[in-house]
Amino acid sequence: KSEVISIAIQKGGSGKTTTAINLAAYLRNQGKKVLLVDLDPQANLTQSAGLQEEVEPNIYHVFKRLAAGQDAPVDFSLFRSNDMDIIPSSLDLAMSEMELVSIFGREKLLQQHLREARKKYDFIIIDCPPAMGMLTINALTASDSVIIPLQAEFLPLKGMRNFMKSMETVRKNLNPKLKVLGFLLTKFDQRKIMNQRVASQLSRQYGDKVFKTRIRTNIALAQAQEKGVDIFSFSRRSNGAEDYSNFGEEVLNRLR
Amino acid sequence: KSEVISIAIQKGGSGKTTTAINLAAYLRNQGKKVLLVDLDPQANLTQSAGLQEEVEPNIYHVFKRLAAGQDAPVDFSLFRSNDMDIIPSSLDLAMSEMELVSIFGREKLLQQHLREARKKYDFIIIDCPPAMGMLTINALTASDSVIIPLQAEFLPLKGMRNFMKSMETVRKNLNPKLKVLGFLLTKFDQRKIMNQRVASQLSRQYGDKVFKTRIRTNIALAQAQEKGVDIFSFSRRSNGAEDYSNFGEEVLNRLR
Ligand SMILES: Nc1ncnc2c1ncn2[C@@H]1O[C@H](COP(=O)(O)OP(=O)(O)OP(=O)(O)O)[C@@H](O)[C@H]1O
Ligand SMILES: Nc1ncnc2c1ncn2[C@@H]1O[C@H](COP(=O)(O)OP(=O)(O)OP(=O)(O)O)[C@@H](O)[C@H]1O
Ligand SMILES: [Mg+2]
Ligand SMILES: [Mg+2]
Repeated sequence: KSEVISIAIQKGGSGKTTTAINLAAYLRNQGKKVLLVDLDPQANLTQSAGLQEEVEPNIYHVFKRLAAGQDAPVDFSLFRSNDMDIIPSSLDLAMSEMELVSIFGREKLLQQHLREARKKYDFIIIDCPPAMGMLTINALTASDSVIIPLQAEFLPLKGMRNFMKSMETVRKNLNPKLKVLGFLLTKFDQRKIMNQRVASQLSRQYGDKVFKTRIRTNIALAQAQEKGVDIFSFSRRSNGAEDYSNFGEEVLNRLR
Repeated sequence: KSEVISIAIQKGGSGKTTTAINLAAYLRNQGKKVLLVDLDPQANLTQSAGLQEEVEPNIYHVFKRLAAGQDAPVDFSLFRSNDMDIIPSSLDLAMSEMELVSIFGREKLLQQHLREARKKYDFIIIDCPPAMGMLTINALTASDSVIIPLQAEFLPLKGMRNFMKSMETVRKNLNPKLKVLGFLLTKFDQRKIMNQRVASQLSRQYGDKVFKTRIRTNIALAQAQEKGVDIFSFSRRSNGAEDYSNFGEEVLNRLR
């Protein structure tokens, strides 16, 4: 039985892509079969995995085929990088938002595409764009659970509440089994009072839903992305590797 | 003659909202009449200006009226905060992306709405969402120039090139006068090698288009947003106030 997890929040720069690739790498290192899906037209996950962002076919072509009623098997746009399978994205995906508007069952295209993949992988991790549009709705509809990364600051906390409202709507109308796996604080700096204050506000409001692990600010995470590798391959002893390893362990514990 | 400036890049967390409110405040302090427009469904600019994010009528209602062929005068959804006029946003705006798809002239709705406002204000500053969708296209079509904020890291630099391609398309098909006012490095830390390296890569590629001022990382900028005020009202002696003041001066010099 596979677990499909979306990494989502509409606030930009929350650490969605960084969390997607490094969580996936942790799970791979634990011997799990992992599939990454890049659902952001920016193609940052594709780039972080070391692929060119205009690689084809990609998830845009999957949506096009499915929208036209054609078949798109899982390996139609499957690539391999960092010992993990990935369905890449490209800038073309920005067109899907508009192209899918009038397609019947448009919210369930990704769910349909991943039906086969669920039999092959232990985990499917979906990186979402910074928006609550058709792409993120497709991801949430296809998912069993959601991880919500956010910086412990004012604007991200404000945005999180709106995100929860939109997620509720998806749960009610499209995917009743969708659950919040947890909130992950990223770029955390223990010395910043605002980080501490927002962290305790979040814990007061959501209790155990907030992951105990906080991802500390660590430039190695950005350097790994530049090299196109995950943090464990780039610098096993970095804070980033330690934090994402602890986080990965918490994720596995929550799914037992 | 007024200057309409979009603050845009699809990379999330680049400092678009922080730049919009603080550039506008600098221009206000120089005696200019300024209008802020929040074109992001997250409504971060609305929140940073101290307004509630569900305030109505807002830009969503403007688009709805214009799409229905009705009139929407400038003061239809005008509020005042921090001694500046602002057209706020709300979560409803996320629906506009889909609602505008089949509307004739959908890319020019904001341009149409701001025609009157150009006579009243010296500057109109538009905060864009982290996406290259219908909302950002409306902003670029309505604008004279664009300021592109980005962190000096790998993913933002990669994303910037795609953004420039999309901007070219808008210039060719919708707004031939659109110009890049410049690239602004945000959350800059002189000690980080990656920041220095990306900064010199950007200067090599775009020369004088890169603003000399770099906005240093400064928690006061986030604290000001929490209080709903601009950095000059919050902490006049902070690095954030100094940097946005120097930046504002550079903007005025480029427009002489
Ligand atoms: N813990 C961290 N420490 C330092 N840098 C980080 C950390 N997490 C992410 N980053 C950097 O911050 C930037 C934003 O992170 P990332 O791109 O993962 O966020 P995102 O939510 O996916 O952004 P978007 O909204 O654009 O999709 C990137 O340049 C990334 O390298
Ligand atoms: N120079 C800075 N120093 C410290 N924090 C900053 C700075 N600039 C912005 N921030 C903070 O970083 C976060 C992201 O900035 P901001 O929201 O302005 O970016 P954005 O590009 O508008 O994001 P989005 O893509 O979600 O619209 C905010 O919490 C903001 O307070
Ligand atoms: Mg991302
Ligand atoms: Mg913003």
